[in-house]
Amino acid sequence: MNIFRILGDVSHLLAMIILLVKIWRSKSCAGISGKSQILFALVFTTRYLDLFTIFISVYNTVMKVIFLVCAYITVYMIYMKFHKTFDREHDSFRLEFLLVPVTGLSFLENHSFTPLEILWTFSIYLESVAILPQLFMISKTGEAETITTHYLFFLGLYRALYLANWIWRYHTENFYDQIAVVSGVVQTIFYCDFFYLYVTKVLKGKKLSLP
Amino acid sequence: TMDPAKHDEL
Repeated sequence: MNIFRILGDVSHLLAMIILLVKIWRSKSCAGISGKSQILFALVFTTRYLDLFTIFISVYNTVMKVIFLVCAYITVYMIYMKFHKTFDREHDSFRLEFLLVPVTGLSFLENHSFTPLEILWTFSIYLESVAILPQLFMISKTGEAETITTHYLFFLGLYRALYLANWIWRYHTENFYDQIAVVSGVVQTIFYCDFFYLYVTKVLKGKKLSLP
Repeated sequence: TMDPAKHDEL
């Protein structure tokens, strides 16, 4: 465990908590893509099947369970509890455009052709593109609430910190996982445009709105 | 075979 890893995990957790707090306090999930949240729930479900096969540490197990629970509560809030506030019209990204290539790729490019390994690979590939419905929704409506941008910032920061973690692990442990690294780079690139807007607008007190 | 280093990450 290095500083980048722990800060990355904290950012990830913070992002999920910010989103839940936003929905809970405003009693509304306006501006949030339910499709992205379903994809994240699917990402955690397929990746954390290793909870049943391998024990790493108490930290590892607890965090995985928290992430799973947060993801499912978020989906429940959007599609059940506050479904009347859900902006279904603008959440129109076609999920099959992501799911079909990601499923195909996880069968083609994996570490070993076993069910758990394919599902793990699927989760890594899917996570790299899971935010696209949310970014698509923002580009469609042309704006995002400030708290939603904080959520996105910490979610992007998490993956950027993981990149630093992988560089660190490569130098100190000689460990490097090509599937995770390539997907992590792709995932981080998707946030670059957003990071730019976040720094130039949101941090200066302006609302994020697109021209 | 499982790679523990990989499963250590979240």
